[in-house]
Amino acid sequence: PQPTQKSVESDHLATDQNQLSNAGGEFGPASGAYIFRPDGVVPRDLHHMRVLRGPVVSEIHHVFSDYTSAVIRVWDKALHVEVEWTVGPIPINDKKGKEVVLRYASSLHSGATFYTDSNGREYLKRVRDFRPTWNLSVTEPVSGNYYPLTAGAYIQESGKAELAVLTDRAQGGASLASGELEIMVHRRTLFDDWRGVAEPLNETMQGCMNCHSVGLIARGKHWLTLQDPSSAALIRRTFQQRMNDPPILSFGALPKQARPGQLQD
Amino acid sequence: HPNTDSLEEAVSLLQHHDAITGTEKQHVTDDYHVRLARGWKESQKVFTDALAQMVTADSSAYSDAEEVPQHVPGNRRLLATAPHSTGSAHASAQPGPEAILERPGLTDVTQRSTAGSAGPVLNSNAEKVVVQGAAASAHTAQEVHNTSMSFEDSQEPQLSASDQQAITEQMCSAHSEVSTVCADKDQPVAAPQPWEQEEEGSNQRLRLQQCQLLNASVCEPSVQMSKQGQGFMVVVYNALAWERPTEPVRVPLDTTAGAQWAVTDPDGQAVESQLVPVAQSSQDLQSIMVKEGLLPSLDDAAQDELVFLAHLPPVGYAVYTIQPYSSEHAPAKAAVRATMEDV
Repeated sequence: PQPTQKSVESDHLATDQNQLSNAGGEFGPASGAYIFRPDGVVPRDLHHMRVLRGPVVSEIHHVFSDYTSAVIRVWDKALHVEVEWTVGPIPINDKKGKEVVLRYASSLHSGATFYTDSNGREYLKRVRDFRPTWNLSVTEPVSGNYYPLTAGAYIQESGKAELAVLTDRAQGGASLASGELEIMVHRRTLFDDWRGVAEPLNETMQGCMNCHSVGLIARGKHWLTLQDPSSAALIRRTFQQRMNDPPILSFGALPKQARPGQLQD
Repeated sequence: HPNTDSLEEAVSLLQHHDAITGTEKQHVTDDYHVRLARGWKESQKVFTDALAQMVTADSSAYSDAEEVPQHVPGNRRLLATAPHSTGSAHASAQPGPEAILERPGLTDVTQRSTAGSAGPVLNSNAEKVVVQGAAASAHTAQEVHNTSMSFEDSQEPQLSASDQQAITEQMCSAHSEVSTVCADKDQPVAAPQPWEQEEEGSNQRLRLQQCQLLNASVCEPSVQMSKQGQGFMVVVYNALAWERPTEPVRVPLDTTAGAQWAVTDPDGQAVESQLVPVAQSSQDLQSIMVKEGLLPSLDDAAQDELVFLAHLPPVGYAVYTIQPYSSEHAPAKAAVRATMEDV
């Protein structure tokens, strides 16, 4: 009877900024390689959702299809939302190539402007369907608005809030509508687009060509931060460093006679 | 000595725009994978040796109590100087960059809590190196001898033989499948796993192992040790030059034995932790990897993860202990299981 509360919050996320736009995640495949002209409807059906709550971390397990899912985590004391996406093996039995995009929709009024990083350094201003140095005739409404991301992208509602998406690897991203940021996370195509190496992007797990073996599975993370513009850059920059240098774990059996607290020494 | 040359070479090749966009030919992709895997494996050796070299001296290394720097809670002391340190017992010279650079990894980075200490203080009053790390650079060759972290016999109370026997029997009875410890005397005891400690006389070699498939919740040491109901340690290393007070750590765990688990921090204080089932996508990933021959079996794949927030010092590590929970071990705090709601 009660609609399940789809958002999980940490104390910071709810109180500090007291603005938690319901940034939902949705996948939408596009088709092509370099030049992608998405066709077909973005699947909106959410197959299955599992909500886990605990004192250290709360998670939402989203399953969108049998080859796209995401785990959304909010850690205690966290200032960010972690989205661990898993895509693949991308099916091709329908003879359609697919490029899977993770799109974050928010209630920010960011207009046509968004920002993307350049090799982790300064963030460059981007305006949809526009080039600062010549009059652009828009022939590719989607790929013409995608830019390379190394560390992240963000949108801003001036004076109100900034939504940033930080990536753990080089990806392509765009903002194709106000309040939205989308990032391409994985793809599998069947036809070459005559602009590359005369080979479709059809990697398989065993590295065998066109044997329709299992396509690659990709898994990665995005961190979402929602901050007041005055503090956003500090959070965004330190978080992109933390994303780039995650802690390295090493495991060992407990030395005998050692008690917790002595191990450090 | 181990180096990262092949990783650097692989990454330099991967600067090509095709590699960044993944639009190269398949066989080129496979070549990139081979080079990266080789480079990764090699740099793990460098990392493990460097970690072995980041030494801590046991507290007796200081001339007297007040010398031991006051720890910011969770701020860990990394201490080492040449065995024949010339520094006076009380000097704690501000490190010139050359002081830090000249012995990478063999430097004390003690973040003193005293006022005004802007950055790490090179504390030159340690009398001895407790640990011999790998000669990661020419500077330290004459100071270190082998590649093991050797613990001097600490003055800590030793477990008596009877206590030890009691713990062993308790563990054997609780986890009959434990092989190494409960093996019959006449049965050859299995060779130590790469993460098990080796006793060499009074010294112990600290043996650590990384897991390359942590993002698929696959990790042989943590899964095998938890399967045997054996406590283990997680050394969490922070490469950034700033403290990370609440860094999430996820440890794949085998919970089939039904044991409860507890986490303690480097000071022996209980840490709040939580058991979370791995996502269906992880389980699917694990099965596909087995089916495709990328994983020998699901033996090292976990269905649960133990998560906690670690407090990490700048350019340093913190050692967390994960042990079966027992109320006697106060102030232990058993990991709670997340509530689950399917929609």
